[in-house]
Amino acid sequence: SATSQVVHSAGRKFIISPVPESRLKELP
Amino acid sequence: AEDTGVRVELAEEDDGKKSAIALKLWVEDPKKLKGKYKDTGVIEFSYDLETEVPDGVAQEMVESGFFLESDAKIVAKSIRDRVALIKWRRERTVAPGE
Repeated sequence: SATSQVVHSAGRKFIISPVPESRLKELP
Repeated sequence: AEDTGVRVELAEEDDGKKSAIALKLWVEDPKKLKGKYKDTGVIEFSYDLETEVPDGVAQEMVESGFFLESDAKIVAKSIRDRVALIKWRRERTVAPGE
């Protein structure tokens, strides 16, 4: 999924992008 | 910093001067949280080192639907640990001439 953006009512912007595979711990 | 299962890192180079810095946060180990966060992704946001508190940002993330209220404390702690490290490094990086 591509990058998306959520703006909180207080005005802060959150930019969401996929977690790179390398960053995820080895799941069982 | 303690491994809370939530990872927070700098999203940009820290020049040591500006108060607002970009951070990125993601769930590295979902098992350590109460909610189910299979694909929350990396959340990048701006954080003002001088005026803001981690708990406020964590609450905004809960209100924005990224995390459950029950996980707000873990998120806040993860942000607090990273912010403390940034501030600690800044104190130790004395600019030439200072």
